[in-house]
Amino acid sequence: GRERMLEAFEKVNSNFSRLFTHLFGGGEAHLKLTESEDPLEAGLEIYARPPGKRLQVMSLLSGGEQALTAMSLIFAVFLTNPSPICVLDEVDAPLDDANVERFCDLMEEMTRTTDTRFLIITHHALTMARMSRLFGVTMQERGVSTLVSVDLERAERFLEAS
Amino acid sequence: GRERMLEAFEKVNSNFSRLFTHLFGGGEAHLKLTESEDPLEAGLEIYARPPGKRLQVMSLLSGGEQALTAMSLIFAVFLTNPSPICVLDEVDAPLDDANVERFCDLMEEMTRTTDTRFLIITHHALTMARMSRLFGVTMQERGVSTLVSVDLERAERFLEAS
Amino acid sequence: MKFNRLRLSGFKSFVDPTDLIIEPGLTGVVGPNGCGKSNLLEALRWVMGENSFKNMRGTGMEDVIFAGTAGRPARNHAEVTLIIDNADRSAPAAYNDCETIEVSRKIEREQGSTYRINGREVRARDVQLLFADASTGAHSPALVRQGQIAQLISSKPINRRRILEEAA
Amino acid sequence: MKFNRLRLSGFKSFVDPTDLIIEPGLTGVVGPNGCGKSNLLEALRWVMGENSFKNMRGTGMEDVIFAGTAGRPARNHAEVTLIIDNADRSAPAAYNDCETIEVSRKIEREQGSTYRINGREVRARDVQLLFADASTGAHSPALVRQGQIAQLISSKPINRRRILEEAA
Ligand SMILES: Nc1ncnc2c1ncn2[C@@H]1O[C@H](COP(=O)(O)OP(=O)(O)OP(=O)(O)O)[C@@H](O)[C@H]1O
Ligand SMILES: Nc1ncnc2c1ncn2[C@@H]1O[C@H](COP(=O)(O)OP(=O)(O)OP(=O)(O)O)[C@@H](O)[C@H]1O
Ligand SMILES: [Mg+2]
Ligand SMILES: [Mg+2]
Repeated sequence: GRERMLEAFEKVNSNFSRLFTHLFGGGEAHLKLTESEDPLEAGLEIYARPPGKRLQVMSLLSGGEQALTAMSLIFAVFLTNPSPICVLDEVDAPLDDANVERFCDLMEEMTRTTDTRFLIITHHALTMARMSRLFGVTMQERGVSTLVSVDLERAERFLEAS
Repeated sequence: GRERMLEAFEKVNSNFSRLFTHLFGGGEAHLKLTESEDPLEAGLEIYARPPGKRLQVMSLLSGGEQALTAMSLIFAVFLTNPSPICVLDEVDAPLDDANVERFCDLMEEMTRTTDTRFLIITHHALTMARMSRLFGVTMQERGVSTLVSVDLERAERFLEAS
Repeated sequence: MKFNRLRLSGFKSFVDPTDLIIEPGLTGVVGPNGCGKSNLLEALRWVMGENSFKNMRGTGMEDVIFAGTAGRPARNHAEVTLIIDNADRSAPAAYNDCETIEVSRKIEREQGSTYRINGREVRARDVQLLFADASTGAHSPALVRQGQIAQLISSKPINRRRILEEAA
Repeated sequence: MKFNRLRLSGFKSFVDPTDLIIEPGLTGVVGPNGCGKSNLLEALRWVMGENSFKNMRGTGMEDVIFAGTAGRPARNHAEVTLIIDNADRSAPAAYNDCETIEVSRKIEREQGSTYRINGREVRARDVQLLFADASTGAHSPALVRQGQIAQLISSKPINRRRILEEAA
């Protein structure tokens, strides 16, 4: 148990630093096992420094910065031990347009390096435009959900019509 | 204390139902004081039914529906006892475009019926377009925030450039 | 193991049988507020063995059964089936000779849930193990619920460790 | 009482003196992630008497003092001033003969915070009362923090009651 945990930690940590710097276009981040000698009991501390800023506690980072940092961590775990499916429910909601594009860049990189299938729930037109395919969920009959496959143009009309 | 609380409750409840139906374009919602005979000790229960759906527990409502219901409640309190200032930090993040427009309609109505001054922090282009004026916060020098007054066109470029 | 399709019937707002095709790459899911997008993710977590009704945003597990609308009566049961392509023969031994694996979960009012793998009734534990071996499951960090992404950062260090265990 | 202007200096990422003009109607605040928008709301809540560093997203109240960047040294103090127009003479008696009311809060490392109203040092309590009488304050339901709007719905009934008390 302990060997595997330490080995996994090293891999996740190096993936995390790389993905963070990639997503933020600079800066630096790393993980630390804390609180106890036994890695099986320890907690996970996150240290992140966006480009040009001082190292701070995570809680001082902004909403968007926290979301991007959390994504770097989730995908770092992914790359260490890929999962057959990933579903992200409006993780792009706190991001500005520039970071939405970076998020999509990362998603595209993940599809090139893993076999994971991704379902991305979003309201952002920029994210929709970068998907390989789109499903629309509608409630033409109130309270009853149905699923339709849509093309991007129709999806954008979706956004307006609702 | 008790009289005032009951009186405030009646006013907030009637404002809340009206605002909910206005924001959702239908449906029905009301408040209930629960848990104890003494209104000073009671909790506040929220019942909401979006148009065409059955009455359900609040937790089953979607992210966007919860945000709109919460806004109806906040503004119901407002109308009962207007505050000189209101700041909303990305409350439009979970909303789809149609609901962003309804949210802005409500904000405009609030400026007509109260003297409250509103600061609305947003990433949504639709919300920006409905503001009376815009301030941009930038970090031209990394880690150092400055405030500039922007016009809408510049703000949209803001969104792209970041 | 590749996830191919998710079939819902009577599950939350998906009262009519609905198929979500899951293909390689990036599939976007869009639609207005309250139309049922997050319910899809919940259907996936539920069929993989989610046993806490709180994590399904309800007050009891029966809240996943279609509760009716102004125009339709409530249902008495709900069912979700996950169809998995096992052509690469990477499933655990017990199921590895099958080309496809169908995992389904059904709930009836007052009767609780039953799980089936390729038609045979199994325990919740068997389903949870099947997915744990494939580095996924109802609590996988790769299934990020709405509003949850920032929680990962703000939760206590000991809770964050769970995400590391997933990687081990 | 009408809020006219908020002046920050050395507060979080606003190291240089910055004025936010508050006018009637709807003022939008925009900008990229991490540029300091939420810090503005925190400055307003702080000058109105916020006494919990957790509600300022820090590990201690001194986290509101500019901590320095790659190119600038950290500061030793932070100050926020709120300029209020009292032309309608609606302030509490003690301050009602003034045309404008300036409430300011200053913090120095190792020394804690001091509050002033129109230049005179006062207690935190005095500032909190001034705003409570005007139906506002650091914990006003009208100041909705990022990510907090849905919390209002999901919190326990007894916590929701606080919002009613505001109305009473
Ligand atoms: N058992 C049930 N029967 C019928 N409808 C249900 C049931 N459980 C939940 N719902 C409905 O599902 C809707 C919520 O769906 P969901 O949370 O998936 O929306 P969403 O598309 O994610 O919206 P958003 O974009 O706002 O997050 C609610 O309006 C609720 O009425
Ligand atoms: N004491 C401090 N000194 C210097 N910078 C600070 C201090 N406290 C916080 N910050 C910085 O402020 C930034 C966060 O600002 P804020 O939360 O206001 O961003 P935001 O504009 O709201 O972003 P978002 O759109 O992502 O919510 C962080 O990057 C953090 O480094
Ligand atoms: Mg949702
Ligand atoms: Mg913010």
